[in-house]
Amino acid sequence: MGQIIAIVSQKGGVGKTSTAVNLGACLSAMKKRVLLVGMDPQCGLARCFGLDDTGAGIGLLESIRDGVAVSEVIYPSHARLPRLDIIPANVRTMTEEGQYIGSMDREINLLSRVLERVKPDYDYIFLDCPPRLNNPTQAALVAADSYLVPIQCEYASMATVGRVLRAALEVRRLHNARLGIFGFLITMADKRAAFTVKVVQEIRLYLKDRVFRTIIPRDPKLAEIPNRREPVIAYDLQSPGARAYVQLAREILAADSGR
Amino acid sequence: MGQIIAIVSQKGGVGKTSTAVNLGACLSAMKKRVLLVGMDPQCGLARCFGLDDTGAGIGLLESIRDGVAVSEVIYPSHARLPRLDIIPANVRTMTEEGQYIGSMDREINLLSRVLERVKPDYDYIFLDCPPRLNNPTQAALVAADSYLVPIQCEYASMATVGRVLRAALEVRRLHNARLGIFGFLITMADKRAAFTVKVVQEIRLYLKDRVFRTIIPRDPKLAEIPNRREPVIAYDLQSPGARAYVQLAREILAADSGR
Ligand SMILES: Nc1ncnc2c1ncn2[C@@H]1O[C@H](COP(=O)(O)OP(=O)(O)OP(=O)(O)O)[C@@H](O)[C@H]1O
Ligand SMILES: Nc1ncnc2c1ncn2[C@@H]1O[C@H](COP(=O)(O)OP(=O)(O)OP(=O)(O)O)[C@@H](O)[C@H]1O
Ligand SMILES: [Mg+2]
Ligand SMILES: [Mg+2]
Repeated sequence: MGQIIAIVSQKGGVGKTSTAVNLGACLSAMKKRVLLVGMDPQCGLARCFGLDDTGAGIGLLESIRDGVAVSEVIYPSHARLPRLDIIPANVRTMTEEGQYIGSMDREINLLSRVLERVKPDYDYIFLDCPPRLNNPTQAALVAADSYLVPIQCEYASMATVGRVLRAALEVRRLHNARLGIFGFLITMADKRAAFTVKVVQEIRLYLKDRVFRTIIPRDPKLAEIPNRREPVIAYDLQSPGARAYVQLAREILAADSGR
Repeated sequence: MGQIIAIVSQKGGVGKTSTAVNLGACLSAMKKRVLLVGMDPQCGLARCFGLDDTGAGIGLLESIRDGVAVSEVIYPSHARLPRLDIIPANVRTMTEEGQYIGSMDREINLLSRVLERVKPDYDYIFLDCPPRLNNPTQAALVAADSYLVPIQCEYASMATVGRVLRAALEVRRLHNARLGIFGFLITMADKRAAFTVKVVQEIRLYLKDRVFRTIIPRDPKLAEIPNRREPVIAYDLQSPGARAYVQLAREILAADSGR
């Protein structure tokens, strides 16, 4: 029975989508069945697999707004990653975004109900959220078993962690008592920057053992994904970024088997 | 009479706040009177000047929700930048964010009316928007004379530019016929990354002379701002980041005097 993990951060550009794509790919390469759900109206997740926002297909929007069965909006990700599936957001206009968010504002459990039907088919379901804490992120936290917060290794991102914790506690109190912390992931750690060591120390001091041991380094190879339209392990397994996500997947599987 | 410029991008982490802070500081150091308005519920702008979200003061929230006069929520930015003022968002909880956005959803011209009163007091008013296109960003586009789009020099950011253009055209058609393009700014250009030259070329090909000649390089010195609580020109005028924002300010002043 799969676990649903929401990837959230109010701060933009911290590696939410990159973590969904690369962690998902690594876990699926290690024989786990993984589903990635694009919650973000930006459609960034879809772009990483060539399921462009100009496509003719349907996606999460049609499931949420029109009640289309979620099995109809699941797409394969990549020929070499048969265990990795994608649900693209498919939100293309401001009007569609209004309808998409409006449906979740009206019924906060809607996403949870939609995903219940496929939960048994996957080991991990990652929800790639937009950089905000209100809907669609709130609905993702209601549907999730736990949440993962990427923290860019910089002061601006560190300062917003408290807000995610508060928002998650509120969802736990009002809507979803099982919501737990999957973990905090330090991303884009840049060896060149003088503040990196200090920021890592402060994050570990503040969040203790809820921070993954694996740190994702800043690696320009990862920024090529939207252009190559595949995860980094498919085109450069030896890059620092790929090796870090492989290590993170191993760390997660070791922790899960120990539970 | 000042011009109101909304700084927008649906993509997160592309340098919206950094551009507001540093461009604003440079223009004010060049004797222009500048106001920065924190539209983003994250309160990132306030943090860059030590007006923390834990503060006891009032901000844009109180003007928008409670009708407090905007002159009451204007704060000085920095002892050495007397011509640079700040309006912090002051949105601290999800409830407040709901009230803040709800007020603008109900009356799309609200922000425009609030800012009209101070427009004559400044040469430039920059609105630092969150990474989304619906409110509060829509209200910012309604209030603005023009908009500035930072484009992080990476594929993921480039792909979302079309959406900003479409959203701005819609606001122009329905609410604000004077809304023009202030310019597109390439940010975080990393000399180490192989794709930088290609991405710059594609951006210039697609957006032509609406792209500023000045490019902001990736410079870790800029990421220290939330910790130092002052713009980069106040602590490292010779850094690549500071020199680039000084050059951008000069480019803008030259263009404005030519108009
Ligand atoms: N470890 C890394 N090293 C270098 N670049 C990275 C890394 N991780 C992600 N990137 C790049 O940084 C940018 C931001 O990453 P990404 O889009 O995954 O963040 P996000 O949190 O999903 O952003 P948003 O808030 O817009 O949803 C992208 O251009 C991505 O390619
Ligand atoms: N040119 C640059 N070089 C290196 N780091 C930068 C640069 N500009 C901004 N940064 C850093 O990158 C991160 C993102 O920048 P910033 O917060 O200004 O982006 P934003 O678009 O306002 O993000 P959000 O979408 O969350 O509002 C911050 O940690 C900032 O300090
Ligand atoms: Mg994303
Ligand atoms: Mg910002």
